[in-house]
Amino acid sequence: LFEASVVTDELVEKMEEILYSADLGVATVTSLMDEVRKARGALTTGDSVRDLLKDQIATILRTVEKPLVVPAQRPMVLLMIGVNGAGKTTTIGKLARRFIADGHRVTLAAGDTFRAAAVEQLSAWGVRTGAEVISEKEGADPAAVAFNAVNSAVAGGRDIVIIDTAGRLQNRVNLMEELRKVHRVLGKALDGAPHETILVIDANNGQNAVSQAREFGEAVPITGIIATKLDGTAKGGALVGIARELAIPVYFAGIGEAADDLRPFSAEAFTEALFS
Amino acid sequence: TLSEKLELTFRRLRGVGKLSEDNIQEAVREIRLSLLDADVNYGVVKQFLEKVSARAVGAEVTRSVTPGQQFVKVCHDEMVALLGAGAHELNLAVRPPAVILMAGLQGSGKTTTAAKIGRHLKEKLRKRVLLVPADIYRPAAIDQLKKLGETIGIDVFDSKPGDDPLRIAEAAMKQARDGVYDVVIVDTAGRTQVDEAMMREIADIRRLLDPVEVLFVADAMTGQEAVNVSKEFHERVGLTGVVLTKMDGDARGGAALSIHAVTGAPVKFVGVGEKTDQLELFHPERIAGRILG
Ligand SMILES: Nc1nc2c(ncn2[C@@H]2O[C@H](COP(=O)(O)OP(=O)(O)OP(=O)(O)O)[C@@H](O)[C@H]2O)c(=O)[nH]1
Ligand SMILES: Nc1nc2c(ncn2[C@@H]2O[C@H](COP(=O)(O)OP(=O)(O)OP(=O)(O)O)[C@@H](O)[C@H]2O)c(=O)[nH]1
Ligand SMILES: [Mg+2]
Ligand SMILES: [Mg+2]
Repeated sequence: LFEASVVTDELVEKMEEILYSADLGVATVTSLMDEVRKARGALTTGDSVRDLLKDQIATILRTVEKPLVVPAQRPMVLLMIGVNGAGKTTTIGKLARRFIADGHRVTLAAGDTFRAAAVEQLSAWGVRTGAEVISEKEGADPAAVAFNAVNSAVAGGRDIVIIDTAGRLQNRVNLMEELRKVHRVLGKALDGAPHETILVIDANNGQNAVSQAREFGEAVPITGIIATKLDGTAKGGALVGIARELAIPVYFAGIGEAADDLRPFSAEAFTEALFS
Repeated sequence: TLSEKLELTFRRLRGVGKLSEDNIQEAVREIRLSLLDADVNYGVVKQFLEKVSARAVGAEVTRSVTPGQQFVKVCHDEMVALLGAGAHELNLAVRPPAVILMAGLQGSGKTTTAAKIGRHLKEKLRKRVLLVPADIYRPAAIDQLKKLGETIGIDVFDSKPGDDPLRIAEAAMKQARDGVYDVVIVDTAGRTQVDEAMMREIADIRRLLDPVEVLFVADAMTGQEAVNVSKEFHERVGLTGVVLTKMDGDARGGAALSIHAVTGAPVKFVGVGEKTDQLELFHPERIAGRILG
């Protein structure tokens, strides 16, 4: 019946519950709630606590709200990485749709030479979007596929090459080493490549997303993040912790399974959604 | 007073006395943060600690431990009891063909797990298995299951991308009865629990198949939404079990406790890698230790 006119313990706990339930994680929630406690004396309504939190979170996220820019050098090479099932292959299809709509000639490299029907899946996205797909037989060396794709793109005057990779868990040492090799080989194929190394993160993940960003980032330099599956009920709050700790740009949000289901990341919209 | 404080500390160090709300407070705080860090759902953490605290208070403290340490042990034992309850074996005790239906969010590991379970049944229990691809949406999903079936020597129903999943299920059951298969494993498309059309689809598939097992395939890295997601799946199709995948990673796996709290469904298997032989039976002790951290 009444607006909360005093910042009660109950209200503070309710706010804490909202933050935890959105996967912000212990470190981030603790830090945000410390700010609330410090400001408590000056806060006079329940709404003001929510506003303070929204403001803090939006401020953090604005520092990583950056667009993916296609540089002058061609072809631009993007390396897509991430854990199993995060949405890499599908996101590549969405990026292809977007780049082609912008008038670019796009090549996709089927760098997942391991998983059953991975090449077929990417090829289907090639057909769907009009991007050419470069692949080798199953079991081929991913680094060789990447190398060949870039060389072929250079020769063919392509604008953009997107390299798909097999899903891998960050604690698998040999797979992280394989990733390093792919990254290194891309640089050999073309100076400056890969121009972007994008970590694809599933919004349903909890705190493991932070360790993914940390540990993938120790293997190769990550230039951007794309968060997927934000059309579900997961809020993807781990992104706040990642922003605080690693300040990696978040380029896009995946919001579905179709080619057009990709939106530029908005700190504002994301923060609003956390509290809705 | 200071002497009272020292008395308490001395008693605490001596491990004498009973567990009380006071002497476990620090441990409760620490465990709460650890469970949240492990991705156990906020509400589930609250309920769990309230329940364990209520049960623990009044218990004698073992001589050689502090009340805090004793409380941690009570938490561990309670978690093992919760996760260990229920039937962890697949229930195949029906007139064949026994049907297993896979369900879960996008990318959780359903297709791979369907093949793993098929291989497990074929090699360990000598069952004749038919794998059924009913995901007509994801590009090359049918190819994926067909290829997996090929590598492990298990028959795969010949679904086509244009088919209707209900027609596929119907035709596959006919083939299973005609071909005298023991077990049919139906792979479905990943879906979010708020996609009404897709939830209706899987409810319809379930009704048609009358499966003996409906397995919720959950990624070990799943965060707070594990509660809302599994609850809705449970209400729509009735989960009989859970498979936790990607446990070869370093996610703590708190989703296991969350899912159990809202569905009661027992964990039947754990995925520990991408190959079709990387499926393990569930050990509640191991996951409890991992979640508690
Ligand atoms: N709802 C929803 N589903 C998505 C989104 N992005 C990807 N998916 C789905 O997630 C599942 C996994 O996507 P993939 O593109 O195969 O993921 P991946 O990272 O390439 O997987 P691996 O190569 O096996 O590691 C598929 O069912 C996709 O359709 C998204 O933004 N929203
Ligand atoms: N490391 C590891 N990877 C796994 C495990 N189970 C599945 N995967 C991988 O996770 C990714 C997704 O597996 P899928 O079987 O395609 O998942 P899905 O649930 O069928 O995906 P959708 O059909 O798109 O919803 C693939 O790269 C699998 O190889 C596991 O236990 N450990
Ligand atoms: Mg892929
Ligand atoms: Mg699948």
